[in-house]
Amino acid sequence: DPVNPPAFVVNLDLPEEQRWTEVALKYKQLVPDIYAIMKQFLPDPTISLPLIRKIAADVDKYLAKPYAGEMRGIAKTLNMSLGDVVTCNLLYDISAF
Amino acid sequence: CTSIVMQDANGTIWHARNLDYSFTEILRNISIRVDYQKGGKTAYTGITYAGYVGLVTGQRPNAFTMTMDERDQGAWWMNILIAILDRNASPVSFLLRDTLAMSENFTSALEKVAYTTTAASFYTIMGGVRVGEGAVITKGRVGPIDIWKLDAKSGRWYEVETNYDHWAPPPAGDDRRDPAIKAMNSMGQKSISKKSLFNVMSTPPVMNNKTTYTVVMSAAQPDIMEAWIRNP
Repeated sequence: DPVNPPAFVVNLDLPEEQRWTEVALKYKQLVPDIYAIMKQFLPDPTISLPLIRKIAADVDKYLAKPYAGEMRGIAKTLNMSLGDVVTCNLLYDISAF
Repeated sequence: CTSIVMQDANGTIWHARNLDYSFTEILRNISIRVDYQKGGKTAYTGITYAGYVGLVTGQRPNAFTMTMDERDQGAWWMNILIAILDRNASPVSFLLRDTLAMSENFTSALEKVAYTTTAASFYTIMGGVRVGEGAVITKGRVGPIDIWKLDAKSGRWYEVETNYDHWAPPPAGDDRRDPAIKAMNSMGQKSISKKSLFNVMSTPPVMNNKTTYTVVMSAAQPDIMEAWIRNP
């Protein structure tokens, strides 16, 4: 039977880095796995991954607020590289072709 | 994906969508509903995946609803190059969330989505709160390729978008459009409800093995919004 997905509040009054902490902690076991699987979906990863790392290395320059800060917060909570979080958040833009 | 925007016999706009994607099983497990709140009040609501900060499904209450369907055009390296070289180019899911956050009505949301440069091409399906406020935007990287608006007076009381340009036939191997049209015609304009739309979106192959969630929403009736994780 279909079930409703769990509901969360993202408080936009909080600093960007803290907004997703509750969600990230709740899914700490699952999200790193999906990030690892999604990376395999990248087209021509020997070329695309370095380009994405370039964006991740200077995320505040390439991605507008509040997204850079929110992804930084998720990476910190999950103890993951910011590059992995950025990769999966840009997956549509990379894979739509 | 399949998105349908429609106008019922009373002039109310409704919007339904299925999100289909690879990694289906794990995405079902991280599907979440998020109320984005300011000052303790919900500014907008999205259905998304844990760890994904952009939005491809959302509602700004009493203003508009919007969904994004994938459009596979161009080359991946061009998408990344645009993201790196053009500071004004927005990743698609960030643009949709920005629009939900900043645009106050259907018209301004449509303008923002249609005329913002994006890294990739895509379809946006939008519903508003007034008669006729429904549209499918076929978006190229630098502007709209086509804006297809509801026109109930001419008999176009709904529009179905999957992952192909609406003016071209869908590929024989992935025709979810015609089954969706058949289900909508069978339901009829006078019978639109949350339950009947859920049934339309549950019709194979509109719902298929890659469907992660279904959403029904109506910006003029924000409490209608409901999402279901699907396990066909």
